[in-house]
Amino acid sequence: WNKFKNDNRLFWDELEEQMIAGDISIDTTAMILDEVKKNAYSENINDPERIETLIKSEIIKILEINKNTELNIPHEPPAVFLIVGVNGTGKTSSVAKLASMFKKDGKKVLLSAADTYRAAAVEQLQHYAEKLNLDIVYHQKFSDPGAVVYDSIEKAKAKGIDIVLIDTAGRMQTSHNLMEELKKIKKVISGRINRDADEILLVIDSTTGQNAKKQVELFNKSLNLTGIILTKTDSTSKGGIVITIKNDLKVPVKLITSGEKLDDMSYFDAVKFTDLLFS
Amino acid sequence: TLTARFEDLFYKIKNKGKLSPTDLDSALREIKLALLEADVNFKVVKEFLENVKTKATGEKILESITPYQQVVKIVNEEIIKMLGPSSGGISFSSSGPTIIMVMGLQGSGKTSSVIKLANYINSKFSRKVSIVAADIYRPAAVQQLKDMAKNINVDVFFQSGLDPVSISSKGVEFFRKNGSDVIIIDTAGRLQIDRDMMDEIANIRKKINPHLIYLVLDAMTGQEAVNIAYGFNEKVEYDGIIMTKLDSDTRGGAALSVYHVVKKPIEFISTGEKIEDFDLFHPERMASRILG
Ligand SMILES: Nc1nc2c(ncn2[C@@H]2O[C@H](COP(=O)(O)OP(=O)(O)OP(=O)(O)O)[C@@H](O)[C@H]2O)c(=O)[nH]1
Ligand SMILES: Nc1nc2c(ncn2[C@@H]2O[C@H](COP(=O)(O)OP(=O)(O)OP(=O)(O)O)[C@@H](O)[C@H]2O)c(=O)[nH]1
Ligand SMILES: [Mg+2]
Ligand SMILES: [Mg+2]
Repeated sequence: WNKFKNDNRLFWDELEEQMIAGDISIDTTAMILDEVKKNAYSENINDPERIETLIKSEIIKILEINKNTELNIPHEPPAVFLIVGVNGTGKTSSVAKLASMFKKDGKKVLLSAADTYRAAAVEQLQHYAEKLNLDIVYHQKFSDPGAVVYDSIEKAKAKGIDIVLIDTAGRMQTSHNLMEELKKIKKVISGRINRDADEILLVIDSTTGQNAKKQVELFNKSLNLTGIILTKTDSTSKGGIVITIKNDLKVPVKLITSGEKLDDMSYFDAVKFTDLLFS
Repeated sequence: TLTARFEDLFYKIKNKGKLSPTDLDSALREIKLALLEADVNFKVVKEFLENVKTKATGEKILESITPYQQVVKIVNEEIIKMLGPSSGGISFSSSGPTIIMVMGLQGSGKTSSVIKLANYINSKFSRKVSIVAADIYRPAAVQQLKDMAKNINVDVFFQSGLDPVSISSKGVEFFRKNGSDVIIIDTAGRLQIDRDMMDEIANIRKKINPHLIYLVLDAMTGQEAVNIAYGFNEKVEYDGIIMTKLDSDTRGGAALSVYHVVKKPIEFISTGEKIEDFDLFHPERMASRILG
């Protein structure tokens, strides 16, 4: 067994490097390679292409176990989706893309501009509301985001809206007050619909490294995330950290965005994602 | 932290003399894990470990500290060295307005950094700063700049219907005539692999001939940081880097990888969303952060 490992050291090192280069954590990489090495040894597999296929299937296994990439739309409208994440990851544009996707599906969508803090955040979302001809609820700058959410859901009920999409301000997971603000928004939502928000999605930028795991840890602790939107997959970064996240924290990627156009959003495909990781 | 990682190894070492090769390998393994966790590029980590190994086996072990403490000292020194120089600040043009251009990936913090930089120059050097809004793509990008600029009493130039190259040159001319000392151009986020968008920024540079060009880079960037920094530099050579979002608990290994490979210094860091959350770069502080 040691001879097998050592004879092929350079080959295994290269595979390890490729996975690390894709932002998969070193622990997850080691775990996957150990599993593949065991199988390769017991089945006497020496061909690099077959080994790569084994690695890919291990990764797909991690991503697809307890597969839950469906978006939760309850029987009783409106469905309420809360979109959160650190600064600049693509929350506002993802809300717009989600809105476009649901609209194409014939759903009535309302946008909730709950980022009451950042310059022109409301105007940015308003642009999409106008473009897609959707209702949007917004308040004065620096007003309470909880109040925006309250009004949004009440208006949605009154107008027979199917889905409320809530855009929030970017924030670091280490900012206690801002995380408390999100918890408060979550309470406002359940107060209005008598159940938890149907989706609480953390937006993660593909170019982010190991910190993405810490983001999921803390956002999940505060909010109980239902899934991840992985953005900027059209960048050269592979977003491999989502494999570590799924394995260690069990939070699944539900959607990905691959560009700046409204239709650049799709449901997460584990096979496609894994193939790209090794391309 | 690296010292925390070494604590377990500390207790295992019996002799206070020279570091045995196996002990050094254990130490190097801990360093490798710490640096990869910190998002330092794996190729840079490899080179770094070689440097440390050479230094640790070559140096005379001091009497006053344990061999492992010696390694930590070497690691800290090497990291500081590899992070590049302390920021030299802004070098202004000797005649006419200083033209500064910023560029970077989508969402990296360009627009907010432009405002912070304008405020920094204004308050530190009492020079008249103006801003050109050359992002015609992102919804409400110009509004975002105008809203923030209003708070610091800075003018923003924008003209709808024009392409970014024309806006940039018209804006520079406008502010040159109205006596601005510094003119900063905010550009749209773009991927370094987007041919058309990289051509656009090269054309802006060609047209307005900036004195300073900064790449704005998110501190949370993972392994691709080197390729991003390299890709931008190949198409539009820049003078320095503005690293943003250092108020996050990200370790910031991208800083190490980027300077080591591209050799462009980090000039400024952004440490929050307030206008004053903007500082000159100091390698010692960054080093202790990367080591955790
Ligand atoms: N290339 C690319 N750019 C993207 C993608 N998703 C978002 N962007 C861009 O990333 C930038 C930031 O997007 P926003 O939607 O404003 O991000 P945000 O999370 O709402 O930002 P804050 O509200 O400031 O925290 C914009 O320039 C978007 O066009 C993507 O999938 N690919
Ligand atoms: N916490 C924190 N947030 C920051 C920092 N720098 C920028 N931001 C935030 O990051 C988000 C994106 O910043 P922008 O300035 O819009 O980024 P950009 O590069 O201009 O984005 P595009 O123009 O879409 O490419 C905003 O929410 C900013 O407030 C920082 O140092 N710390
Ligand atoms: Mg936003
Ligand atoms: Mg911008």
